[in-house]
Amino acid sequence: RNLEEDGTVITL
Amino acid sequence: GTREFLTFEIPLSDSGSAGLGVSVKGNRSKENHADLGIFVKSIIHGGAACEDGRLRINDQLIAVNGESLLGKTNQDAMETLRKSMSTEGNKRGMIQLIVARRVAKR
Repeated sequence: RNLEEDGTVITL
Repeated sequence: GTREFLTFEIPLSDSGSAGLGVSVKGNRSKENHADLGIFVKSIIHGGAACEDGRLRINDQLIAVNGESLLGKTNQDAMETLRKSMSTEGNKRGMIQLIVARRVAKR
């Protein structure tokens, strides 16, 4: 699949 | 595959300060780096979402407390999530999420 993480993660 | 849309109202602990107990990530297209939305990365053990039990890793966040994230850049969507959690969430003691989930092909 042509999906990748953009590197940003936040905790909610 | 197809996706189903689900609406969850997740109660926050009394103080609400611990939030949902969920970490979310931004995904993008490998080809052209187009933003493809915000997805659940992890559900923190013992947190509000974990206790509620319905949210799943890789669910895509579509709206928070009635505010749509669609059409926003990943960065704007995350800002919307952050703002909505702090103001709206604590006032109502719960967070309403609309998520999209891939349905396994039968």
